[in-house]
Amino acid sequence: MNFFRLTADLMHLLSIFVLLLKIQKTRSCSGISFKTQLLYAVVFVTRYLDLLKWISLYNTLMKIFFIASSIYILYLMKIKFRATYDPSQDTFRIEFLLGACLLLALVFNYTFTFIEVLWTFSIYLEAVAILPQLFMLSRTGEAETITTHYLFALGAYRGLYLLNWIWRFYTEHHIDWIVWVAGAIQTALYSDFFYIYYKKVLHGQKFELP
Amino acid sequence: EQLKHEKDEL
Repeated sequence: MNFFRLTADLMHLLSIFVLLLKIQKTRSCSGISFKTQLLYAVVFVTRYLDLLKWISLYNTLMKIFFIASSIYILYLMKIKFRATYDPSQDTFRIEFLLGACLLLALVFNYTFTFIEVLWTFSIYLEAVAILPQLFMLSRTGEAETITTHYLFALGAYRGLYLLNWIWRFYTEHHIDWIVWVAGAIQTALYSDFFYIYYKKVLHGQKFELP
Repeated sequence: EQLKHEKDEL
């Protein structure tokens, strides 16, 4: 564990708490893409098939939290606050993402086993899971400030993982190409968002696309 | 090249 990784994980936790706060406070999931949340649930379930393999208490607790919270968010969006979700805004075709990620995982993996291919699939899927949310944002052209804080924390989490990998490469000679490439793509997808967040939200303005 | 990818990261 190093500073970047711990901060990244805490940002990831924070992003989920901010999302839960947004839904509970406004009693609405408007502006949130159900498809992105569904993809995150798929990511966590397929990645943490090794849940029973002991690495550390920290590792196990975080895995349980990520799986449980992602499913709870689906429950909030699909059942509790169903009326506030507008599917006509959430039109990104996730079938293509799922198909492409599965195909890539079958071809580019470390070991061709069931668990390993699903782990690789989850890494690729996480990289693009935010696309329905960003697509929704670009369609509506604006977002509630708390929603942008959620997205910022989520993007920062991945950005910090990049620093963690650089750190681990130099201190432990840790190499993980699959995770690196997917993580770099995932962070790059946030670049436009980061720019507008910095320009507008951090200066007290509403998030609006130019 | 050492392909060390123990799944210790989340």
